[in-house]
Formats: sequence, C-alpha cells, structure tokens
Amino acid sequence: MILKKLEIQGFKSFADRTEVLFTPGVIAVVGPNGSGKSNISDAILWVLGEQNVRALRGQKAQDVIFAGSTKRKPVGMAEVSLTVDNSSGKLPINYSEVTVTRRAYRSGESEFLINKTPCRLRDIYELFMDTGVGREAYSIVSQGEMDALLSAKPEDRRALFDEAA
Amino acid sequence: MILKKLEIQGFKSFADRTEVLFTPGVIAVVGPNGSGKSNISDAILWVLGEQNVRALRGQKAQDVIFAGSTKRKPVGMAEVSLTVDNSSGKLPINYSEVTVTRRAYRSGESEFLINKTPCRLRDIYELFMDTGVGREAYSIVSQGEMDALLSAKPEDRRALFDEAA
Amino acid sequence: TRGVFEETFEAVKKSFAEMFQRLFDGGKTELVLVDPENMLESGIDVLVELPGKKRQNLLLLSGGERVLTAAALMFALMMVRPSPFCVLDEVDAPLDEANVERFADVIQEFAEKSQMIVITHNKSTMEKADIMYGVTMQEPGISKLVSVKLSAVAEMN
Amino acid sequence: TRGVFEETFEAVKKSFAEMFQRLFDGGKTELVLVDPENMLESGIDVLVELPGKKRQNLLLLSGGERVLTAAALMFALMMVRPSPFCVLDEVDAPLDEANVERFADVIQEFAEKSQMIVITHNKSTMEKADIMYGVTMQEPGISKLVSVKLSAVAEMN
Ligand SMILES: Nc1ncnc2c1ncn2[C@@H]1O[C@H](COP(=O)(O)OP(=O)(O)OP(=O)(O)O)[C@@H](O)[C@H]1O
Ligand SMILES: Nc1ncnc2c1ncn2[C@@H]1O[C@H](COP(=O)(O)OP(=O)(O)OP(=O)(O)O)[C@@H](O)[C@H]1O
Ligand SMILES: [Mg+2]
Ligand SMILES: [Mg+2]
Repeated sequence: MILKKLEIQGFKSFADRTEVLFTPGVIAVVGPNGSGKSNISDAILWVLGEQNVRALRGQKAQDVIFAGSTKRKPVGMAEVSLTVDNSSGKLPINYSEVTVTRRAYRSGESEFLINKTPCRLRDIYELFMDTGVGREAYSIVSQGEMDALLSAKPEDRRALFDEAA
Repeated sequence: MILKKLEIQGFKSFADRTEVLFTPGVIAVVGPNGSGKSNISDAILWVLGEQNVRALRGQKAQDVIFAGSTKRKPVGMAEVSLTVDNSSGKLPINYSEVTVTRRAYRSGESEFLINKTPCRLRDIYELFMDTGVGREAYSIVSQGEMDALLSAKPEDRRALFDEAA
Repeated sequence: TRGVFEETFEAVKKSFAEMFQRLFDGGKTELVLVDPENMLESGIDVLVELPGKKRQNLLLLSGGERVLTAAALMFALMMVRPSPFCVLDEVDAPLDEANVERFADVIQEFAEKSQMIVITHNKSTMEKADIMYGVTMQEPGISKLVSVKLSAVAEMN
Repeated sequence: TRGVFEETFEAVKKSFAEMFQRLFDGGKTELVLVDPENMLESGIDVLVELPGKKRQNLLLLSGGERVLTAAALMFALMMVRPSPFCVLDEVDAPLDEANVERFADVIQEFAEKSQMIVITHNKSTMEKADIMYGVTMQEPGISKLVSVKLSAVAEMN
C-alpha cells in the first residue's frame, strides 16, 4: 500500500483546500511554530477514523472544523480525503486505488466515504485494520508522544506486541 | 541573593567532585544527550530540599546516589552543597555567605547542614521559603515541565499566584 | 488575604499580556478567575489569542505555541515576584528560529536582575550566555564539567 | 495464540537489541515478560544498558536517551510488522547532533520499504528528505503548503 495524496479542506487551520502529494521515501514537513504541520498529522489520524478527540488535541468533535481567523469566518464543514495505491492488494477491497473521505459538520453530523460511496466509520477501520497503520500501532507518533511508549504500563505496552503478532 | 557555587559529589552521574561556579547573567549548560545536564538541575532541586523522588526522576531516595558504571563501583553517599552570597540579607540568617549541604547514604540516612552546622530538612526549606526559588514557584523548570504550567488544572495554577502574592 | 491576592492577580495579568506580546510579537491574553465570587480559592483560566488568529482553547495550540505561552506566564510571575535565579531545562527545544530568538532576548533581559541558568542545545540561546559550561562524559557514566569558550559558539554558527 | 505471540516477542526482542545498538552505537537491551507463566496476558518490561553505563531504571535516563530508546522499540515493531507508512512528529527535537544523525540514517533506511513522513525543525533530518513540504501561514490563521527545493536545505547549513 502506497500513499498517493491527502486532501484537506476546512480541517483545523487548513481553511482552503490543500493537497499533499506523496512520493516513496522520506517526506519532510517543515515550517514555523503554529503553521499547521501537526494539523496535517491530525488530518491523517482523523481520516483513518480517530474518535478520541483528545488524540486530536480537541475537546469536542467540532473542534476540527476551521473556526475562523481575524479576517475569515468559520466554515461549516471539515473534509479530509486520503488516496492510496492498492495494487499490492493489501487493503481488503477490489480497487487498485482507494480514496477514504471523512466529513464533519458543525451540527455534529459525520459522513464517511470509500471511493465516493457512503459507508460507516467502522468500514474505514476495518479497511486499514490489518495494515499496521495508526496511532495505536505506533506508526503515527504525535508530537511529544514518543516518550509515552516508555512510560506506558507494561500491560499497555503489551497491546503493541499483540497488534504486531 | 546571588548563587556563588554548586558542589556535587556522588550525586547521580557526578561520581567525582564537581564544582560549578556561578556568575551574574546568563549561564548556559550544554552537552550531548545523557551527559548530565539535567542532573545538575536535579542537584539544585535536591539540595534545596526536594522530597518528591519522581521530581528527580527516581523511584526511591537512594536513586540519586552514583550507582556505578561498567568501570567504577557504586558509591555509598551523595553530597551536594550550594553556596550563596547573602549580603542583601534576603535569607533570614545572619551570615553574608551561606552554604547549604545535603547528604544521602545508601542506608537511607540523610544529613542536612547550613554553614557546616547540622540542621533539619525543614530548616533548609524555611531558609529559602520567601525567596521565590524552587520547582513549585516555577523558577526551576525541569525538562518537559514547561507545558505542565498550561495543562495544570485552574486550581493548581492558583497555587502559583498564591505563592507570588 | 483577598486584597493582596487581587493586587497580585492584576499585576500578573498585566505582565502576562506584556510578556506574551514580546514573545509572540503581538496577540492578546486574558487571565480569568473561574469563580470570581470566591476570590480566595478560585482557580485561574488562561485564554490567549495569537496574532491574527481567533481565540482558542489552549489544547489546540501547537507544541511551540504552548511552550511559549507557558514561558510568558512564568516570566510574568517572575516580574511580579522576582526570583534571585531561574533554571530552565531545554525549554527552547520546540521553538522555531524566530521564536527562540525572542525567547533568548527575554532571558537576557531577566538576566540583568536574576541569574538565568539555561540548559540548551540551541545556538541562539547559547549566544546570550555570559559563561558557558559543557557537560561531558569522556569516561562512560561519569559526568565532568568543562568551561566552554564563548568564542566557540560563534564558530559553531 | 501463545505460539504466535512467543514468536513475535522473540523477533521484537532481537530487533530491539539491533535497533538500540544502531541508535546508541552500542549498549544492551532486554525485553522481559512481567509474568512469564501467563504469556497470553503478561505485560512487558523494557530494560536497557547504555554503552559504558550500568543498567538503570528507564526513569533515570535523560530526555534524549528516553526518546531514542522509544524510537528503537518503535523501529523494532516496524521491522517485525512493517507498516506501509509512518508519521513522526518532531521526534528528533530532544536529540543532540550525533544522535539525530544516527536517527536520520535509520529513518532513511526504513524509507526504502515504507513512506516516512517526518515533521521536523532539524537540518540533519531534513537532509534525508526525498521531498520536502513547507507549511506557512502567510495569511494569519490559514495554513498553506509549499514545495521546498531540496537544494535550499544545503544552503541553510
Ligand atoms: N479548528 C481550528 N480552526 C482554526 N485554527 C485551528 C483550529 N485548530 C487548530 N488551529 C490552529 O492551528 C495551529 C496549530 O497548528 P499545528 O499544531 O499544526 O502547528 P505546528 O506547525 O505543528 O507547530 P509546532 O512547530 O509548534 O509544533 C494553532 O495556532 C491553532 O490555533
Ligand atoms: N544514580 C545514578 N548513578 C549513575 N548514573 C546515573 C544515576 N542517575 C542518573 N544517571 C545517569 O545520568 C544520565 C542522565 O543524565 P541527564 O538527564 O542529566 O542527561 P542530559 O545531559 O540532561 O541529557 P539530555 O540532553 O538528553 O536531556 C543517564 O544516562 C543516567 O543513566
Ligand atoms: Mg507541531
Ligand atoms: Mg536533560
């Protein structure tokens, strides 16, 4: 499975539609404090189904929707899409290219889509379940979270091994 | 009150007697990971009376005593002395120069001295109590602890203001 | 007592706003009593508005923004009740170049009245040093202190 | 199942020792089942011995040593069960020059098989990038992505 692109709109500080194109190898993301780098990592967590608002540094689900700036109004919806190359067939779905999309509205409603077909959150979970991708597998490590791998209780650390097994 | 020097021996990685001379202004401490920089900060906290072993990254009181290396044996005692210029009379004691000393033995025993005269831990506390110095006043900020000032509950933050008042 | 606390609270409020604007080159702050009716026990909320941004929950701030905001509050407390010395252990780690420059300037200013002991890996912070100690471990497991020539910092850059 | 776990555990043990020695240029590690009698549920303890130092409780390790040890464990899990991609947000922040160099080398190696998305302020890490994105906030509060020419990193040094 290879990441192809991430599209972000209305998600946190990404008010305008932004496209991140991925290549193989090392992709560095740089910029000043508060520019939005960790928000990109949050967008990836979120589109893969993260439900723990604290893992996204929020207090409620709507905190991920662009809340406005001094010059711009808030928007009503956040949308993130992740497109992957599935020619290896690693994802249990019969497409060589897969796009997962998640939307959140101020009303509290959510939408989930796989290749533009509406689905449930759990369909996205199950799609990526055996790929080793995600926060709990420690393949997505949020800012300051690396140390937690060591401060975790032995029982919590066990979950990582079970995941890898 | 002006710091003059810190003497460390047998405390954490400072197996050999080390003297840190202070000047006015900015004193930078640099060096590779694991070289002992934070241990110096721990030594200052400890000699001023820190009793919370977790604030010193330990699990028991004896964790501050040099535990040996592949080439050297452990030692039986840790000792730290802090000497301050008290010509301003800020410390409630009738000396223009004050040295506080703390010792810890493997047996679990401790010794405290002010200008070489044995005293109790609380005498050291009370000596520095009104100077605004210390971890709870946030004038000594351990590695990674700055963020805690914001993640503190509003009630805990209150304690800082009471301290300053 | 209520009067003393109120005075301190107002002073810290003012200093926090000032320090925040120094470190962020702008922006607004609020310190708010959670329970204004109960001044003797009320907790204290911190609200900030970064320059050009909307006021937000502190949780949504970036890693660097949080550390700089916390530093502004710490410096504010230092202004209201000066401490003879301050020890800062790698506080500048998450700061970008522009922020660490402003942070180092504030450290230097406080150093006129208090001794500022700063543990750091950052060149901009090192440049403000009046003296610099290097901690080394030539012999594994054994820390040793050496004086570092300040001209060496200029060479590192 | 017990057999599968045991196999995974042994593999991670071996990889952890290997990764730790790469990142610390030496040293020994142990992964130990808290309750060996109860393999299906037992927690896992991490014990390390830094080169030349005596084995110690993880708590006493320095900030940089802890992050590098955690990275070794994470890379070990990645070796045993590769993930198609990895996102690391400022993991290199507390590392000194020598450690960040070794860390960046390992990242580059994993990048041969997995996409490594690395958020960083560190030049050594940036030097390993195949592509680099800059996130800017020209308009306050609004993030914008730009491609950064990799030759620009060489100029920064
Ligand atoms: N819902 C939202 N609407 C608008 N802005 C938001 C929203 N959520 C977060 N932000 C803003 O995003 C910024 C934080 O971005 P982010 O954490 O990605 O920064 P960063 O580039 O990782 O910085 P650092 O280098 O300090 O870690 C904050 O200034 C915050 O105010
Ligand atoms: N009681 C002890 N005996 C011997 N060594 C000890 C003892 N306590 C701690 N150490 C060692 O001290 C080292 C940590 O030192 P310290 O935390 O001061 O490093 P540092 O210079 O701050 O590094 P960093 O830049 O990574 O924060 C560890 O390697 C640890 O093993
Ligand atoms: Mg960040
Ligand atoms: Mg340290």
